[in-house]
Amino acid sequence: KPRVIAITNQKGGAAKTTTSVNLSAAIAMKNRRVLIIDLDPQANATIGLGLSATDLDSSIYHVLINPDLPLRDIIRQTMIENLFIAPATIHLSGAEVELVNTIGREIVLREKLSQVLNDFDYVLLDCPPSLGLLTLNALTTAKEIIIPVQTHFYALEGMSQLMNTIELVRRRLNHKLIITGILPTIYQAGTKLSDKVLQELKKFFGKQVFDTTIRMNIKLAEAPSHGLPIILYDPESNGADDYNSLASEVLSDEI
Amino acid sequence: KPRVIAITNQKGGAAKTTTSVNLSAAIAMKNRRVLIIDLDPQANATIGLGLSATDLDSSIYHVLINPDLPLRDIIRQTMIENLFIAPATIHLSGAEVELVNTIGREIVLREKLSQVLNDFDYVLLDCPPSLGLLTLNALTTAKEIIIPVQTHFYALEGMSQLMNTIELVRRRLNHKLIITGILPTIYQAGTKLSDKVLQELKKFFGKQVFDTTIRMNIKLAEAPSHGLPIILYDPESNGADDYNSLASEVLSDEI
Ligand SMILES: Nc1ncnc2c1ncn2[C@@H]1O[C@H](COP(=O)(O)OP(=O)(O)OP(=O)(O)O)[C@@H](O)[C@H]1O
Ligand SMILES: Nc1ncnc2c1ncn2[C@@H]1O[C@H](COP(=O)(O)OP(=O)(O)OP(=O)(O)O)[C@@H](O)[C@H]1O
Ligand SMILES: [Mg+2]
Ligand SMILES: [Mg+2]
Repeated sequence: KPRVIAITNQKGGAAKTTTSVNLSAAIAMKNRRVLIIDLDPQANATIGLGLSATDLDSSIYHVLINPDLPLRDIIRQTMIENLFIAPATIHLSGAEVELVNTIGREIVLREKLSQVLNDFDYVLLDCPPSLGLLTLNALTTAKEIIIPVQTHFYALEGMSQLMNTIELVRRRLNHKLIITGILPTIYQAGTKLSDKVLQELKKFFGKQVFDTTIRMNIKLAEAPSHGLPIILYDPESNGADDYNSLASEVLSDEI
Repeated sequence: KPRVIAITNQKGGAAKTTTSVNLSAAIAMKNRRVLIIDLDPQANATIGLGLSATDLDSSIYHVLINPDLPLRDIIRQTMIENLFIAPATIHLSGAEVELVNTIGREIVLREKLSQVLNDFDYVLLDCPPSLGLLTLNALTTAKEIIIPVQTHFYALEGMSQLMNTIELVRRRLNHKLIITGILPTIYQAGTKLSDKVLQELKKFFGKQVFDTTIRMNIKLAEAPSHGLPIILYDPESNGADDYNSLASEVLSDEI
């Protein structure tokens, strides 16, 4: 049975895209068939995997807005054999307002994904930094959630708002939705702040916090400028190690 | 004449809030009367200045949604004599959808601010990481824009989308809107990436890039956990120096 995982946090700069791109790539390298769906109008996951966010004639925007366009028609192969992407373009910034008066506006993506779901073992959804309709579509479609959290103060503050939203979605739109894990990111070893926030995360969320912490590593920030996931850009780096160990942890949950 | 400046960038984690809070504080310390308006449902600027985002009974949300509630009624004094805040609470996350069908939905904030504008020399608007109705209200209300840009690759990619949106707002809603400056933030001295992105910013935007660059400084990330701007938390830090020099640059534009 395919696993569908939303990578979400309304806090900006939590490393949602960095996690979506590099976790997808690491899982694909472990011989699972993976689809990443870019739901952010900034189209960072699309750019980070080497595609253009402006030259594409159709994207996830067109699939969400046009009832007759199947998701299958926009899925593309990436540079990694088992990794496919449903790309975003900047048209997606219009989707939030355009979907507001659509019947079943939170369910559109789930309906479209159901047609291709059995072609994949994993589907990862990269979300924008908000709790609007694109994120709600992701939370209604996903079975699992991974929450990247920068080990900084503002990031910690936003968690209760996110948890409240997840609870509402679970009650009204998607009963089986579970939190697979909370992922500490951009961890700056040796700073009091990062250690304090990491401790707070473990105190509040206990076992839900992944064993893996993603350390700050400039290679992770360089890789997207080459359109490559870290595993291809610098396989010896801390970033590649950390996302590889995250992938192992996620795979160990396979039923 | 009061200056109204929107601090905006749809890219998450660009240091919009860090800039709004610390630039406001630095300008207030130079004897200008300053109002900061928190337009982000995460209410980070509110928290960063020591207020609660949950205990307040009225906030900018109530002012935007209730035509009878004047902005004056929610403005509070901060720990700095000349600095006042119109705080946010998490109710603000409902405003985007609630405003969609309001007549003149992009103009609501401008109307409310006009009643108190002459009480201040500077008004700074902290925006959420999106180009939705809250940010559009800020761009329609402001006369000037400051764009914080992290010196990373994804941050650079998002600039053309932001510039397009600003151009549309200028044409349709706010003819006088100008870009006061592009602010390089979270600059990691000695990394190729930060230098490369800084060079690209200067190549594309020339004189629009501030002389001041905000260096990465852990003290800037620690200060919000004490509810203090950097100038009070650690006045000797690089962060305090950088935001002080930014304030001088912004004040030098005074007519
Ligand atoms: N572990 C890390 N070490 C160093 N840089 C990182 C790390 N993780 C992410 N980054 C960089 O930090 C910035 C923010 O990360 P990213 O864009 O992935 O976050 P996001 O949550 O997707 O942001 P948004 O809210 O805009 O969608 C990016 O420039 C990215 O390259
Ligand atoms: N110069 C800096 N040095 C170190 N940390 C910084 C710096 N500027 C900002 N930060 C930290 O980086 C994180 C992102 O900054 P901030 O929250 O101000 O960005 P933002 O653009 O307001 O984010 P959002 O898109 O969520 O509104 C915060 O944890 C902040 O404390
Ligand atoms: Mg992202
Ligand atoms: Mg902010």
